[in-house]
Parts: sequence; C-alpha cells; structure tokens
Amino acid sequence: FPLPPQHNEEKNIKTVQNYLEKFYQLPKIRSQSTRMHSKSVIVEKLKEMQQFFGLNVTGKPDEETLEMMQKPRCGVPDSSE
Amino acid sequence: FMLTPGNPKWPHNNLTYRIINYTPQLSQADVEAAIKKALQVWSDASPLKFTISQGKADINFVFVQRVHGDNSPFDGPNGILAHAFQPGQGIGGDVHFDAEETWTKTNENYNLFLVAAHELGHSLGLSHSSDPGALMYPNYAFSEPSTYSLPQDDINGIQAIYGPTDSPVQP
Repeated sequence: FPLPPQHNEEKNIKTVQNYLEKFYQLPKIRSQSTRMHSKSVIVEKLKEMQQFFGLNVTGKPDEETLEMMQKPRCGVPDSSE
Repeated sequence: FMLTPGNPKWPHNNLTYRIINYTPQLSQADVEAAIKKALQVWSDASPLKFTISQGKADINFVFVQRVHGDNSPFDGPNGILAHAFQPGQGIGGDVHFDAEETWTKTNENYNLFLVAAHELGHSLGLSHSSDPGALMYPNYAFSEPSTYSLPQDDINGIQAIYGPTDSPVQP
C-alpha cells in the first residue's frame, strides 16, 4: 500500500535532516521549535549541497535532491567542520 | 579537486600500510589484491611509495560495523560504504569499510578496489571533488578495475599535495 502523503513528507524531512547533519555540519535539531529556527540554516545547507552536486539550486528537497541523498557514498563529510 | 581543510599531508613519501582484518565475502588474496591496486593508483600519480607492514603502520585498513569507536558509526547495508581519516598520527590515514556491505571484485555492488581507492584519497589529504567523473566524487560509481586509470582531476589533486611522480612516465 502506498504510504499516506504526510508519512512520505515526514520521511523526507528525516532524510534531509540526517544527510545534512552527517555531511554538511547541520547542527542537530532536537525539538519542533529548534526546527523552526533552523529552517533558514537547512535551506542554506541544501543550497550548498545542491551546488556541490550540480543540481538545481532551489534550497528545497526536490525529487532529484532526495534521489542524490539516497545514493551509496563515502561517509566523509563534503564540507569541513 | 579539493584539498582537506588545513592541507594535512604525510611528512614522508614512504608510507606503510596494514590490513587488520578481512571480509568473509572475498578471499584474503582478493582483498590484498584490491588494496594493493588501490594504493598503486595513487603511487603511479605521485612520488608516494607504499610498503606492507606487519607492525605499526601509517594506514590501517579495517572492516567494521555500526558503532566502532570513532564516533562515526556505520549504517548497515548501502548508505555509507566506508570512511577514512586525513593524514596524521594514530587513527590518521586509517580506512574503515562497513563490514555489512557486500564487497566484490566485480561490477556488482560494491567493488572493494574502487571504494578503497577513493578512501585512500582521503588518507592522503584529498577531500571530495564536485567533478562527477573524479574518483574523489562522494557517490559510488562503477568503473572497470582492470582498465582503471586515475582521472585527471584526482591526478591534479594528489600532485598539488605531493608533487609529480618520480617516474619518467607521467600518468
């Protein structure tokens, strides 16, 4: 059965968050309020990631960005701490 | 190409390596051949020389899974395949492979030689390249190992750190 859309959206948010935390030094987001404050940071980190991979720089987790995030890869961050 | 921030490099060109353990999916000889070939990719393009060591080594290769004591746990099959540390003492230079991946010597996922060669780039001081054709691109892509030659972006990177090869034949 296909998952209800909100489940997919929640899963995508998790994917983006985990990826940016691991590879783009996004600070750990622990609560809903922190998440709201971090939205602009996420957009900036997403743009950085999209630029690195030569994707459309939208700052949004579009399909091609999510696809790129799910590819097997090296665990070393793309940007330095 | 991109250099690791702070431009860390090995202070000597004669580096030692050691294979600490093996994956049961390949014979020991196949693991050794894959790693030797991965080292050769970099030694052919630079003045670096690699010698196997039975004792303390600059670069240790190890297959580990999940939490393994370096604050960078692996995630099981797929996702993150391996990681490596920049040049330095102790854990510096070491290469960790996720033991839960399927390791091969063929075109099936994931070819150990290709992943080892990529990780060695980090061990030597290279960061990820944004060139999709480069070995140091962060995502896994298969290339035929028997005819593999180091892409120009990676040659430029390693030679920016250690200079050109001593050999009269340049890559």
